Amino acid sequence: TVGAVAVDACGNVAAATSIGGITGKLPGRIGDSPVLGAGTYADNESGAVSATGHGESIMRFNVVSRVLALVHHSNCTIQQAAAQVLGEMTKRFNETAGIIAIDHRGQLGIYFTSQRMSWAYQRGAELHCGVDPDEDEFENV
Amino acid sequence: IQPTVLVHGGSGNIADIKLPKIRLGVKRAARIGHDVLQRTGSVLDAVEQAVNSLEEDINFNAGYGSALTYESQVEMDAAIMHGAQLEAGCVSLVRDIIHPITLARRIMENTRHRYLAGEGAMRIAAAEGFDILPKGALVTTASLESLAKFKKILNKTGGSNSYGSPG
Repeated sequence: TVGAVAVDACGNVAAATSIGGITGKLPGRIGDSPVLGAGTYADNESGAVSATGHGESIMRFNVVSRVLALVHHSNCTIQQAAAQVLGEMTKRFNETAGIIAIDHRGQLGIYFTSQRMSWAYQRGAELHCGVDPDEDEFENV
Repeated sequence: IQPTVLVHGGSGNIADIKLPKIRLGVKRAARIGHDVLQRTGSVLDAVEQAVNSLEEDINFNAGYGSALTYESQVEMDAAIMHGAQLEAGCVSLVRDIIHPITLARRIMENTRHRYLAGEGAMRIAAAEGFDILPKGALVTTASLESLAKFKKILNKTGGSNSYGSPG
């Protein structure tokens, strides 16, 4: 799966997710990516999220909706919300996932329960990138 | 708020040998998205162009380089959403176009629906002037090898692994 989230100076957010699916899937199989609230969602009142990982589990757990609901209705940061929801999903289904997120204040969430997830973001002249947990490679562009 | 574009290129057990190209791909996508955001001021343009970049990159499971069905076909899904008015467009079971995310956006903007799949989605692609590629054009050597490996494992385990590694 690939995905992107963005925020502008006014707090407008957007999300996009695109996927080829799972190797060896049955024809007609649809995962979480195109399902709003499962793999993709954006709302200026909370934030924007794109998910990746085990689609059947992400869809059943409504991962992205849960993350944004936590941000909207509690004092969770988007990073805390991501960690909580993905932790719960992995506990319930024994499957892994990852998300990228930006909340309506511009705070970022990058979290995954899988071994690795590739991500990158640019903010001003700073370009950050990572693949392994806690990795944050930084360069000026 | 400082304008920001954040991208991902998928999760799972990414092999060490793939890392340099994967890092390059996500960094390129973030830069493209950020440049578009700076130039147009549109978060929707930014996420679409960032994802377009990854769909064109053979190293990611989307567009060119997508995972294959059991019958060696590419079937892609995508969704795009803007947070201001909760406008959204979604597509499923899309074949033979390199940018499903752009098709999702066209469905959002140019149809009375928000989610189209299969033949209906492909008709919109044709009507919107998408370049419909020859059958199999999005299939890569790597995706064929992954499918062959998956089928081999499936035979060994007697079907206990119902799907390959997740996207």
